[in-house]
This record gives sequence, structure tokens and C-alpha cells, in this order.
Amino acid sequence: TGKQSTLLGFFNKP
Amino acid sequence: MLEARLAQAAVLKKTLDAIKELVTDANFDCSDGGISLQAMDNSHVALVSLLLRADGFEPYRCDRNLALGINLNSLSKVLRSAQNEDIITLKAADDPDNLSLTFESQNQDRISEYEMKLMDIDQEHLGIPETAYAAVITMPAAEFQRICRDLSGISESVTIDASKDGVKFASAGDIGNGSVTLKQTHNPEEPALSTSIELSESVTLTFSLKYLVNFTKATPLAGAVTLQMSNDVPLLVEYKMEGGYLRYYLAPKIQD
Repeated sequence: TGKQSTLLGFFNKP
Repeated sequence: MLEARLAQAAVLKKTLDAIKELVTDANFDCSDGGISLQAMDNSHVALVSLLLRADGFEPYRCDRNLALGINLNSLSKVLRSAQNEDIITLKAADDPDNLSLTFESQNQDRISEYEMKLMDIDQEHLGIPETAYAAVITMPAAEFQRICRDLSGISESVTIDASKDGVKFASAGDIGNGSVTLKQTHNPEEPALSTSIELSESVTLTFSLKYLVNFTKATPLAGAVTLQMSNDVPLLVEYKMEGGYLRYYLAPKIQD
């Protein structure tokens, strides 16, 4: 059912 | 120093219940605006963002910004000693080693005082970009909880498909498949029982049900839940409560 992505690719570190 | 008095211990107890399985340790960031928390789960798949605004406390005082590093399991244990109707007061000095918690019964015939050790947590805050989501779905929180629970018996994943026809939650697994479709409803007498779907374009995304079921532990905090989605970005699940919100972000599953 697909590969789990993480939030790190979407949200930026300051 | 921080001094924050909350009329209903239940709010804090329910909030902790809703986040403690996702996050082990977190900073409670206290400022003159209120108390907030942002933390990711260990696998960086989900993020919790909590805000308890200053106006939800009476009184609320925070002279300078404090980060209270808290083990959520420990706080949950301490809060078990508070009755739902108790008044809670949180106090911390500047540069504190401890958080002091006082629970007063409504008629003030019992006062419990606890001190909890704080910890140093080096936590990175992620910048969450402002997003104009393509689909905004508001539905009864209990309905969302039921759908997630039911479909988790079928599969590990759910595909949420928001279109002008409604919002469809669909799962397929070894034993078979199942789906639930919600249409827009209007219940002017009980808005919390309505489902509304605002759509600028159709959205289809797949998510892990394990996380969604975890998010629905926030159901006791709010009558309604809002799901905000755009293709290829994390889902935002928001429970609005009096004096703040509890938001969860969940990274989607992507095609191999």
C-alpha cells in the first residue's frame, strides 16, 4: 500500500 | 516565572491522553501567549502541535519564555491524581528544575500538591509552511474515530478520496476490502454533527491507519474534527477546543 514518507521532506528545519 | 490556573483538570488530562503514545518527551513552551508544544514521533512520520492559549487560563502569568522539558508518561501519572473537575495550577520558576502542580477540588476542601522533575530536551522545531489546502473536511470527531477503527480491522492503510461527490475512506487488505463515504450534511441545530466538505480540487492520499487511530485519542477534546488535505503534502487533523487546539500532521504513503 505504498511507502511511508516522513515529514522531514515537507517541513523545514529552521 | 510561570503561573497558570486551569478551571478543569479534564482538559489537561485528555490532552495528555491524546499525545502520550505518539511522543515520549517534549518541551512545553511557555510564553505570554500561552503554552504550546511541538513534537514529532520517533519515526518522523507524525507531528503533534498543541496550543493552550493564555486566555484559556485564569489567571495566566508568564514573565519570560520558558521551555519546560517534560516526560509525558510522568506527567500523565501525576495527572492521574487529579479529578476531572479539579482546578489545576501549574507553577515554575525562571530556569526551573521542577514543575509544581496543585489540584484543588471545586469546593476547595482538598488540595493536592505535586512536584515533577523537569528534563533538558534538545528539540528542533520544524517550520510548518502556511498551506492553502485543496480539501477541508469537517465531521463529527466520533464519526472519524469510528471510521478509522473499523477500517483498521481491514488494512494498515486508508486511502482518503475527497471529491465533489463526498469524502471516501477506503481500505483493502488480506481479508477483503471496505469503504465509508460521507456526503455533505447540514444539521443547523447541531453543527457538531454536520459534515462539510470545502474543495478547490479533488484530493487522493493514502495514510497509515495506525497513526490515524492514535490521533483519534483526541476525540474526547472536541465534538468535531477537521481534516485538511492537498495532494502530496502531509495531512492536517485538527481538534479545536475552547482556548486552543490540538493538531496532528501525518506524512502520506507514496507509491513505491
